[in-house]
Amino acid sequence: DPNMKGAAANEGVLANFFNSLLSKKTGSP
Amino acid sequence: TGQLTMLEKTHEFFQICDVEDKGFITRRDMQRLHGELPLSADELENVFDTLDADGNGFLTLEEFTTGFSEFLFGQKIS
Repeated sequence: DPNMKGAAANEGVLANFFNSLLSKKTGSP
Repeated sequence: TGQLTMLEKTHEFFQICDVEDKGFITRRDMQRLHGELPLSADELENVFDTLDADGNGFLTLEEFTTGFSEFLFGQKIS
């Protein structure tokens, strides 16, 4: 199902985005 | 208290994107994060489209919060 595939890809990119924000806030040295 | 912390975090993240404090995030605001975050312009576009549930071109705090909680739940499940 191409739609499922797209949704999964979006989830990954969303996770990437929020993880980046989280590490930005905690501040890497 | 966990819910409050999550709301605070969401608000912080929202403000990182909404630098002009408009109360919403545009596609352009999202592209501004390119360079600040390790995501490509394409990925940021993808994030915007995913979060902008009604597709009106504006990301409200509500849509942003929904996306963030989906991300948190997804993390827990997987």
